[in-house]
Amino acid sequence: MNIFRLAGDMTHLMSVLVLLLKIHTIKSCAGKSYPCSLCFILLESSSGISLKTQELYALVFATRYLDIFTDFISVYNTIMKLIFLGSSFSIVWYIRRHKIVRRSYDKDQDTFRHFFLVLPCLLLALIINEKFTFKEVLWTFSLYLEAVAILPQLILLQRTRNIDNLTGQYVFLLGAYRALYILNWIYRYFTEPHYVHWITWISGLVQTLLYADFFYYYFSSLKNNVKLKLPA
Amino acid sequence: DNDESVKDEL
Repeated sequence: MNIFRLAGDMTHLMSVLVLLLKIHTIKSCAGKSYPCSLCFILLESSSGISLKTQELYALVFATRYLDIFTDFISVYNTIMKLIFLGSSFSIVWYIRRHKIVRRSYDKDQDTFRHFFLVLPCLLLALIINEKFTFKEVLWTFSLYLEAVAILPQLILLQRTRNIDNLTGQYVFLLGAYRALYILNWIYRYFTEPHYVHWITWISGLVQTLLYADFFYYYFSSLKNNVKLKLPA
Repeated sequence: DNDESVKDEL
């Protein structure tokens, strides 16, 4: 474990916590009497969260952590896997099933057909992988899928008029975690002999590059102290 | 099984 990977995992964990906080905020609105201004804004405008991206992430973790009970790496590794699996599936459940949270989900705007991402990633994983075994192919699939899983969310943000802070921070942290992983891979390449994983590195690089324009607008909005807005 | 590269990253 190195500082880059630890920072990456903590950033990833933070992104999940920010999203859970946002869902909790929406839920707690229901208890209050109308019209509390924040609640009104939250419940009337869409939450800006893409259910499609959340479903893709649940699939990413489900296919990546198949070895959670067979290969024990460390307590840290197992606990983090359980957190990511538990949070991603519960977030999907909240947005799909929770009577309040689902109202803040704008399915008319979140129209990205994520099936068009799953199939090509699966085909690519069947062709390009380190070893043609069930676990390895699904693990490779999870890498390819994670690289593109943010697309429905980024497209939804372009359509969302006012991106609220928590959503913007969620996407930023999600992009930053993989950028930190790239530093981790560089560090491991120079410190560990024979540490070469081209598939992981290229997928991680593509994933981070997809955030490039978001990062640009995110930092500009911070610098100019204006509301985050993505051009359509 | 050690034949597959151990996936120690999340």
